[in-house]
Amino acid sequence: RDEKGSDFIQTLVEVLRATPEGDLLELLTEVNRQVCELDVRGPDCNERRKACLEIRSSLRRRLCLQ
Amino acid sequence: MDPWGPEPEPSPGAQYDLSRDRAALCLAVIRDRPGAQRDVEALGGLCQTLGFETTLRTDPTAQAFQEELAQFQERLDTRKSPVSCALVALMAHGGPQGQLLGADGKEVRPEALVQELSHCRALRGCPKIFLLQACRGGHRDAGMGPTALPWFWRWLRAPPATPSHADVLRIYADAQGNSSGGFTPGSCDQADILMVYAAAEGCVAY
Repeated sequence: RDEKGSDFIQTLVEVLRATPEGDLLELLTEVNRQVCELDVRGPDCNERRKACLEIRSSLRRRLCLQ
Repeated sequence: MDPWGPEPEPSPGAQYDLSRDRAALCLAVIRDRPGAQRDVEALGGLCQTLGFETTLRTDPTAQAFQEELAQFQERLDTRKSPVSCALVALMAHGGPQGQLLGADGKEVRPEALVQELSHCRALRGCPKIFLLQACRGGHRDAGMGPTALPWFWRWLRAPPATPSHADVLRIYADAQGNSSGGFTPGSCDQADILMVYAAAEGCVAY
């Protein structure tokens, strides 16, 4: 998270705004792909780090928010 | 459909019916979390675009996290028009064992908050989405050496670079529905839940 917000929330919003009609699980996979591609620097280290989402689902149907 | 009546068993490939109301709850600790306000604004705008009636509370204490969830559930159970989907966003600093830290620095288990909503009668059979923006520990993934790397980082380095859908998802089977205990598939409290963590278990969220 930096002054622009967190990688997760900001990427999530961007992906869902671009494709709101998509299957949410597929969109989250895309969010994860984009987050994993980012190089991040923590506030107390200069080395580049990686982050990865964890998605847990017990959904029984497709979930499309639009 | 009668929201309190028997729930039809989903057919393969079926889609959730989201034609009724949608409700969202956003609990965000923004104090001492630079950029958190931007997340709140971005997520709030998205929820509005997607038709969610959104309740926002900033800087909740650990106790308020639980109280807000309980009140949210109560409102859903008592409202006149049924809901077809709920979204809960929890944003805070995280403790070393995956706890959420309230604005008072006290801890609350995110799983306890999820349980709160899994018993909501109004949401039976409806999708419940949880977004958790918080650290889940102090591990920082540096991505060193392919054989000694965490599983998710090995995916990134191996061609193709994109992890598959099946790799990423940790599917929790509907234990009640798969058991021979006589429950109907729709009776399981743990079904229809989608949880998205901003970080892998034990790791820092950025």
